[in-house]
Formats: sequence, C-alpha cells, structure tokens
Amino acid sequence: MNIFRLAGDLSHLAAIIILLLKIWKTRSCAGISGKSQILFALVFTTRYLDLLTSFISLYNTFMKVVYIGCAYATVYLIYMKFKATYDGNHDTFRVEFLVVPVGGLAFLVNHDFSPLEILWTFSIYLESVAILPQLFLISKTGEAETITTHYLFCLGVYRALYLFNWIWRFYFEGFFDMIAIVAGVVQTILYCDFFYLYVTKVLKGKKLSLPA
Amino acid sequence: ETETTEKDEL
Repeated sequence: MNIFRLAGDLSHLAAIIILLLKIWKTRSCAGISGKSQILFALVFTTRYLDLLTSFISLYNTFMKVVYIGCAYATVYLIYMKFKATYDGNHDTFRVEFLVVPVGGLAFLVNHDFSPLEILWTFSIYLESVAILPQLFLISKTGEAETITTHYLFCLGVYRALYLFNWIWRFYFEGFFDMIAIVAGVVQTILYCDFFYLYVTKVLKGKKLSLPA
Repeated sequence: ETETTEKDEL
C-alpha cells in the first residue's frame, strides 16, 4: 500500500458515494446513465469473486464489499426507486458493443486460462470502458449537473492515481501487471477530455455544457 | 511475471 493507491481507493469511494447521495438527496437520477452503473456493478461482481476464495486483508475485504453494495444500491435507485426520473431516452449507448468484444478479449488475453482469472480480466477490461455510456449521455444532452461532474472527476482521478501507484510498485516492489496497466491507461485517457472541461469550466463556477 | 492468484488491488 502506498499513498497513491490509498488516495486512489478513497477517490473511487468518494465518487461512488457522491453519486449515491446525489440521487438520494435530489430524489432523481436525471443525467445519470443507468447503463454505466449496471456495467460497474458487473465489473465489481466479476472482479471480487475472490472474496469467496481468498482473504487478503480486512481493508481489502471491507472496500470490496462496500463497492459491490454501493454499485447495486445505485442500480436499484435508478431502475426501481427513482425509475420515473431515469433518462432512458438519452441513455441509448449500445452496451453489447462493449461487453461482447471485452468478453472476447478477456478469453484471448489473460494471465491464466481459468474461470476466475478470465472473469477478473473481463472486469479490468470492462471497467476501462464502462464510463462510455455516461459520457455518451452527456454528449447527447449537451450538459451535466455540477454534482455529476464531481462524480466523474473523482472516478477519473481514481484510475489516474492507480497509474502512479503502478509506477511506484514497479520501482519499489518490482511489481507490474500488464493487463491492469494497459487497461488503466486506456481508462484514464477516456477521462482526459472531461478533465479539461472540468478544470476550464466547472472549477471556475460554470455549469458543464457542451457547444451545440 | 505477475502473480495471478492474489489480487491485493481493488
């Protein structure tokens, strides 16, 4: 554990909680892609199956359980409790275009051809692109609520901090995981355009809106 | 090569 890793995990946790609180407090999931949230629930479910097979640390177990629990709670709020506010007409990204190729790639490029390892690899690849339906929704509506942009910022920062964590681990522990690193780089790159808008607009007190 | 059995990262 190093500072980048811990800060990354906390940023990830902050993102998840910001989103849950936003939906709960405003009683609305307008502007939020339910599809991205389903993908994240799928990511956590397939990645953390090792909860059942191996124990790493209390921290590790606790965070995994919280991430999974929050992911399903978010999906529940969007598709059940506040279904009436869900922006289904704009949330039209075709997730099969992500899940099918990512599933195929997980079968082809993995560390070990075993069920748990393939599912873990699938989750890493899927996480790297799971935000696309959300970014697609924002590009369609042309705007995002400020609280939604804080959520996206924390989520992007999380993976960027993991990149520093991997550099740290490579130098000090000789550890590297090529699958996680490549997917993490892809994931971080997807947020770059958003980071730019966040810094130039949201941090200056303006609402995030895209030119028509 | 990486360790594939224990995943300590989240």
